Order: sequence, then structure tokens, then C-alpha cells
Amino acid sequence: QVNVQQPLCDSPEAEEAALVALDYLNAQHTHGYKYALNRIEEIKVLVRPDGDLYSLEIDLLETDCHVLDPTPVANCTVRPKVMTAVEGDCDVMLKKVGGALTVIAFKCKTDESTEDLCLGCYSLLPLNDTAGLEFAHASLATFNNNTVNVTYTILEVGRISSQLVSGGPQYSVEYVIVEANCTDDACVPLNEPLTERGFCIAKGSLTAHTVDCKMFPMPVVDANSTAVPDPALPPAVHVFTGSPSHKHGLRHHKLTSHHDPHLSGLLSAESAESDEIV
Amino acid sequence: VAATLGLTAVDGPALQTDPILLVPACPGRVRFFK
Repeated sequence: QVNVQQPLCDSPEAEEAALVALDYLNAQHTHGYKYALNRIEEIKVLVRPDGDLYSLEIDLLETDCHVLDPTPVANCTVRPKVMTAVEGDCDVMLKKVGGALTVIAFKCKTDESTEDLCLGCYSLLPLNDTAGLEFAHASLATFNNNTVNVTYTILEVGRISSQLVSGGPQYSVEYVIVEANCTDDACVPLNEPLTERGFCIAKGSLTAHTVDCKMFPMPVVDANSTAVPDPALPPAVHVFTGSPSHKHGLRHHKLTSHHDPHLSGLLSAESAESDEIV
Repeated sequence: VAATLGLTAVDGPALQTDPILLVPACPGRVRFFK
């Protein structure tokens, strides 16, 4: 016999659990964008002597803050539907011990909303779209031409979208840049603690475009002047060296899909919803 | 409080008009859009 409680989905208890789950999911997410809480769909609390178990179903929406951007997700803007919203549906199990909630398993499914697409609107392209990537590199060259002593390369492409207008396709591309050591052949990203990184949005065509890059704040330096590595810094295996790190045809970055180390059975298996390797 | 005021506790039908019961437990409010 199990004692199951069902708090209101908008109760402080449910909100607390949802925010713990959201922070955890965003911390697990090493590519793409941070997600914001849109709705608590369901909550059940299994009261147990060794700590209550929370079963939570939450609906998330993609923001415009890249996961490497230190901006708190509460200050990030959720992408509107017309920009092709990306949504995450997550089942999360949490355990409450000593008043503290801890995520012990989760399962997420990520989808994009296409119901509001219109003629002339931007539509998402795969992250390995050749023309889109060519545009990204052209815009980065423009940016590099306007910097002194530093050259940047693309660390990760976040979004590629295009819009068909009378003068030809117009692109809107978002990507993360990192300082790089460039030769005639290739650029190798610097992977030092104080390497500067930033987030760029480029719009237009190959020959006429704008590019706007926002550099991320530098990592914290401790009292011994030793830089503390940013935990969000992706491992070297993900660095971009002339072709995108995602060689598959994802239309967008997906949430980490599944983490159920000790609790198989607590979360129903719905197959692998994400192809992204994390 | 009921004893102090001389009231009689009522159960059954009276509870069905409790406004709390009219609030759906889940799903919760939509923060951005559906």
C-alpha cells in the first residue's frame, strides 16, 4: 500500500519541485539553449519513510539564452511561437530528504512547434544545412574583419533558419564563437580557462548581412590568480574545426533525453526520443 | 472556534460548495503559451 498525495500543480510545493527539476535539466544540457518552465502538467508525491518521492511532469520552452551564457534562465526570453518554438516535455523523479529536493531520474522529449508557420516566416533548417553553414562562416568572417588581434571560430551552431523573399533566401543563424589560433589551413579553438567566448546572431544573405556578437563574461579568477574553469565549458571533443560538431540533421538542439540510473520502472520507457549524443 | 461561537460543525453537502474544490488540481497555469 502506497500513500500517494496529489498537490495542486500551482501549489508552492509543486513550483519548488519544478524549479529544482528545471535547474537540473538545464545543467545537464551541454548544447543549444536553456529552457524555461511553461506549465506543470502533473505532480504526485509518494510518501515514504526514507524520503518522499516526487513524480513530476513539466512542459518547457526554449529560451534565447545559450547554455554557455551565464545569464540566469529567469532573465532569458522565451522564443515566441512565430520563431518556431521548441518545446520539451519532461517526466522527472525527485527525492526529498531533509527538506532538500534532488533529481534522481528524468526523461525528456523535445519537439518543435510548426502549427503557426506562415508564408514568408523564418523556418528552421537542419543544423548541418550547407548553405546555412556557409552563411554562418561568411558572417563570422565579417565579424573577424572588425576585430583586432583576435580571431574567432565557431564552437557550435545553435539555430539556422531561412526566409524566402523576392531577392532570394535570407538566413538567420545563431552560433557560439570562441577565440582561436588560426593558420592558413584551419582554426583551432583555444581551450584555456580564460578563452573568450560569445554568442552571435547573423541575418541577411552571403553578400549583405549583419552580425551581432555578445561576448560572455569571463570565468571567475580566484585569489591565487588561477582561473577557475567554467563547468559549462564543453569538452574538447565538441570543438568545431571547420565542420559542425553535429553531423546529423537535427533541426534543433534537443534536451538530454533520458537519465534513469537506478530506477528503471519508475519512468515509463517511450523509446529514444533524442538522437543527440551527450 | 466553532465551540466558542456556538456553531455546529456541518459535514456532507456543505463541503461540496467549498470554492477550493472548484479549482482543478492539474495541469497548472500556462506561463507563456500553449
